[in-house]
Amino acid sequence: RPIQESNNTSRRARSTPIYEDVQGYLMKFGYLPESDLETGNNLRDGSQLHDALRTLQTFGNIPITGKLDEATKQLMKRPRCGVSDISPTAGQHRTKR
Amino acid sequence: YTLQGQKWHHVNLTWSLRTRRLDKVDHGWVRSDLNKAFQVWAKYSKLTFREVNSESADILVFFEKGYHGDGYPFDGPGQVLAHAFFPGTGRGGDAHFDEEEEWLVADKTSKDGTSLFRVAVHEFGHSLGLSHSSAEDALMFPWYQDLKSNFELPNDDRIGIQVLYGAKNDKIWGDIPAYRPTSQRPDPSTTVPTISSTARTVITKSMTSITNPITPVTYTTSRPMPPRRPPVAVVVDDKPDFCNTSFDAVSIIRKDTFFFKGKYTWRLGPKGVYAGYPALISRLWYNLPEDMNQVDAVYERLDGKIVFFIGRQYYLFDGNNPLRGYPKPLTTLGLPEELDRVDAAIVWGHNSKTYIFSGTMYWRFDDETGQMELDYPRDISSVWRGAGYNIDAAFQWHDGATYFFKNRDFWKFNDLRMRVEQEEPRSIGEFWFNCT
Repeated sequence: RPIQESNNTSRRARSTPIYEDVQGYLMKFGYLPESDLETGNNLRDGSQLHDALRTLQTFGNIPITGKLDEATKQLMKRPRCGVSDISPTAGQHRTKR
Repeated sequence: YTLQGQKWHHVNLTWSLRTRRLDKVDHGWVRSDLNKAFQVWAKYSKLTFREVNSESADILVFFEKGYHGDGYPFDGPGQVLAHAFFPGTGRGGDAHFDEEEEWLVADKTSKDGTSLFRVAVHEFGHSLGLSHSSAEDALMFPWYQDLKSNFELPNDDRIGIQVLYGAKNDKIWGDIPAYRPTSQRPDPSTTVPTISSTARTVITKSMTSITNPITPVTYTTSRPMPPRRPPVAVVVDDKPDFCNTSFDAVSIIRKDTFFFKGKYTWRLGPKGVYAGYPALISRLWYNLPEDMNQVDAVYERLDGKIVFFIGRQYYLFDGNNPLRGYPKPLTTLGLPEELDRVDAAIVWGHNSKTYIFSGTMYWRFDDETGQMELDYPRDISSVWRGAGYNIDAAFQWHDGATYFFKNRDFWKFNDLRMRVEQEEPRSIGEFWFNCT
């Protein structure tokens, strides 16, 4: 049965979940290769994540630390476009109607 | 700006809103805002947009939620608000907005809502062929930002759309002379407007080939100076090969090292040369003179402003943008009227003073008076021992040492011993660009 929502729940607060899945975010927007989704390799070494975070921080014009710091978390929470930053999302422009 | 690689091959585009039911907002206002967003791009390009009621319009606009059949599901309110497809057939050009967002239309504002116009103008940038830009004030920055009421298309986006589709009229072309359409360029035979199908933007533009030797400039000062040696450059695809060239200027700007040669610049960061370089200098610093064949010296002031020396004048930039009132003659800095150009300019970290080099002499600049200090100029060899005369470039790098460039070689200057570390110069290409 659907859970009845409280009238006090702020729509915006509910709508901005913290991106706990950092890898998912980085893959979604082109900072980590999505190929691992196919191979099942979810384990990445620290340097891969570090480099991906640095690139994200560079793109987002926030301090480049390579770490998931507060500024990066805030950036990841901001409303954004779904198109990939690093390269056109594979297939996106090729998909036929 | 970044071009995705695809573009429309016609400029009279049609669009259609295909969502009939919009729960929370008025259909008419939505269409009005979408039209307004299209007109932002139309204002600065040759594109025109016409709304039609047809499935076969070039750009179809949908409001969707969750999984909606394109492999890019929406995530409910917040986070990802929309996406769009780059130009092409079928789904190409279409824009999808997350129906579950709290969309605000007709310029309404709310703490909890999102302006449909603001998001639409970004998404339609994708529909036209623009990728995301890392320029924070650009419309194509991935994270949406509020627009000012007196909104004008930022330079980053404006140049991007004009490279793809040309500008609306000559007045706008006048702002960005390097980007005139083929028909308006003085010599069409030198024009190769290409867009890489692999994207990430390499656009070749109308420009004077630098394969032709640049005429040496001769000093006319009372103190005789030798004419500058013509630059030596091996040219591949009309761009100098950084392994086999001298450089006009080198400078640390925003912590990266920029190498300038002819109309091009390379940007060197901690991981080497950035992708997308060399780039036309005019793409990074707007409104430099159209006939500019080279810069003489560049440096970043302590206040972050960037100074370009070109011939007898200097230009001041705030980021990419030229400041009003420039260029100014070198004489306004207190340099002699006879000086045809400067060779190099640096802010020396040991005393935060600005040094200007030209020929055999150098000057020290007093920031308080805005003039060169008394007792200058001095002979370069008296202080910068081993650096030589008629240098091409000088800058202080992150290691604290000052580097002097001449022809294809450079000297590292030991700032504590005040002499070059070794008499024999080293190869610029090998050291700075890992050339073998």
